[in-house]
Amino acid sequence: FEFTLMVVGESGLGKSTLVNSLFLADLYSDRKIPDAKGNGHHANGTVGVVGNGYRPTTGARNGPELTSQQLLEKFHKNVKISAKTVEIEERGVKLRLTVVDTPGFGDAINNEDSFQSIVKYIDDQFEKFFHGERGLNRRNITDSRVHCCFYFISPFGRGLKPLDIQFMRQLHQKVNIVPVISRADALTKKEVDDLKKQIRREINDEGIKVYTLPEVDEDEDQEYKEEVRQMKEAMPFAVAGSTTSIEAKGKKLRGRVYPWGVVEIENPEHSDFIKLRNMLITHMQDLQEVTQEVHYENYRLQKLAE
Amino acid sequence: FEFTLMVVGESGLGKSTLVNSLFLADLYSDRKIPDAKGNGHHANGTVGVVGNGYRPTTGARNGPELTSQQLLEKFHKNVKISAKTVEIEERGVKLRLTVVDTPGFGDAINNEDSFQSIVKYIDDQFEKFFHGERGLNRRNITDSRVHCCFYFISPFGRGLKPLDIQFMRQLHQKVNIVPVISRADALTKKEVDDLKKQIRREINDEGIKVYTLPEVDEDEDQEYKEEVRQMKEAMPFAVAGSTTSIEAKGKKLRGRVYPWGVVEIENPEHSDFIKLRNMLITHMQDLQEVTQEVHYENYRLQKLAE
Ligand SMILES: Nc1nc2c(ncn2[C@@H]2O[C@H](COP(=O)(O)OP(=O)(O)O)[C@@H](O)[C@H]2O)c(=O)[nH]1
Ligand SMILES: Nc1nc2c(ncn2[C@@H]2O[C@H](COP(=O)(O)OP(=O)(O)O)[C@@H](O)[C@H]2O)c(=O)[nH]1
Repeated sequence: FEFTLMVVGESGLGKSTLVNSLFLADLYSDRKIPDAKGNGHHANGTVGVVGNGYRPTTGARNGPELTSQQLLEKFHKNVKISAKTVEIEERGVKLRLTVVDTPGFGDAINNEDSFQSIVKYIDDQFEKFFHGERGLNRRNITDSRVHCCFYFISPFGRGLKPLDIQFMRQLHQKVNIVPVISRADALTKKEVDDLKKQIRREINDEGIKVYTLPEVDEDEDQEYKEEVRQMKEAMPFAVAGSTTSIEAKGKKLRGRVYPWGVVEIENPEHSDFIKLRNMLITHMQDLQEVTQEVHYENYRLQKLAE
Repeated sequence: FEFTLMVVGESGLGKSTLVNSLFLADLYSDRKIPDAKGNGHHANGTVGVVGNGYRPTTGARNGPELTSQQLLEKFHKNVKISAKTVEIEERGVKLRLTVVDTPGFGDAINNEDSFQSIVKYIDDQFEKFFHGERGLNRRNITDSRVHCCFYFISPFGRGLKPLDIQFMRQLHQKVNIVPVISRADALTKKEVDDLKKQIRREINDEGIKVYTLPEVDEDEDQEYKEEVRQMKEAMPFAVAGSTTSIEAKGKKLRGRVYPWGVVEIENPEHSDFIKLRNMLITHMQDLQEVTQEVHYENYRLQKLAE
């Protein structure tokens, strides 16, 4: 089973922690974390350089004679795309999971074109598949298309930010977007509910089509139907992630220890982490089918029309 | 006693809550809160329009023929400056406090010139004072100069963001900057300590001069010397603010109630709120003197040199 998951959001929203928590795998152990100067620090402490890092504006200040088009071209180099593949066993099924990371998104002073290299990456995978299925060896095409994109929303906003709306409008016809309220342990229960309502309203008003769960088959058992109903009601999921194990209530749990209490990420009263995890696992196949039949199909028809 | 405090930082970092908590006054009750579409919602629910709101980019997309200079001019209209004055009594002293708010800072997709209208506002106050003290009626000049600027840093960063560094470099020679790690209840104790160290290191490396507490007079009592020493050690302050009263430990406290515990903003184990408040009150006069003798003096000498 091959699956490609893309993660998008500003730095520090807990993307790598969440992905590692979801699959209990350390997909990010060798990652370079750029500091504000654009120097990449390896997780082990050594320093490396990371592309344009965080200072695209230094290029743009070279003089007022740049056209806005040239400015924009310089800026859209901020977002690096990096894909990592791991073999995981999930509920007895061997899964070849590719995680596509997009460091730099939303982190610069000017994020006008944050979405561009992401759109290009998605289209490139469609292009590869398009050529593959028209070629001689179509039984052996690798499917590198992005099946799902977790879009991380800051818990501090009053709803979606302009950057969030811009991203989703540019990408909702290209990939299954699953918006996630990140680091939701920064919010009280009421704040989570209000923020979810506000985001749902804005997604509706902006005509954004995020990934929606399909209707449950009539012949599924009642328990599963109820589980899916609760998932739908909880979206967008408000998650807290952690790779730290702590001792609480006499058992080992994953969580975060504050002076005033302990957040248990798997406790549904504290976080939608388990709902998100179950949603992803039970709907992996649907996410692939929608990618093939809707997003890729759009691309294919556009290519044929050209 | 007249004092002007400016607050700067992205929307949602708790600026108005902190200011209201500091002075137990509701300085923001009639504020318009723009949503991502740029519609302003009054705190009482009615809708009003707020300037360019959050969509300056729509103007910029009118065509590629804009020069980068024109683009920049359009963008720097995002930050509105609004000043509100209240009369407060603080420890028996009547205080005429003006709070200068800067909504829109850091909220757009392109924040290239977020600092510009702020620099202009500060210079305008210097200009007013400059003319005032050279005029006939110099005994009655109103001092509207900004004495202190709280700069709110997101607790999610790995240190300072490029926007934070840009702002502080543009403003540190014009106003006393007090950087504050906002909504610090999103961080564990260790994360707070690490972030403080990282920010102090970056402020040093970038040559940024934030407001520093003056040496304590030798003849001050030991208790006060110790209090100031602890303040210095704790900077940049990591604060949580709240205007919600809660019952805890049998008394009324200000805090935030989570499913896993209660943050008490006045508890030094939970937040540097009390340190920040005490620092501001005990150093109000020093903040004014530094403004007069350093920041305004720079401005005055530059004006005379022209
Ligand atoms: N409070 C809280 N902190 C988190 C959460 N997820 C990650 N973190 C912490 O936030 C910091 C940044 O996390 P990271 O996963 O590296 O963020 P990324 O830059 O989006 O990949 C780390 O110190 C994590 O321990 C969360 O759900 N809640
Ligand atoms: N967790 C937490 N929430 C806060 C804190 N301060 C304010 N808030 C909440 O954050 C939201 C935005 O606060 P507000 O003061 O309006 O932010 P502003 O946009 O920066 O003025 C409100 O729901 C506040 O209750 C804090 O220190 N910690």
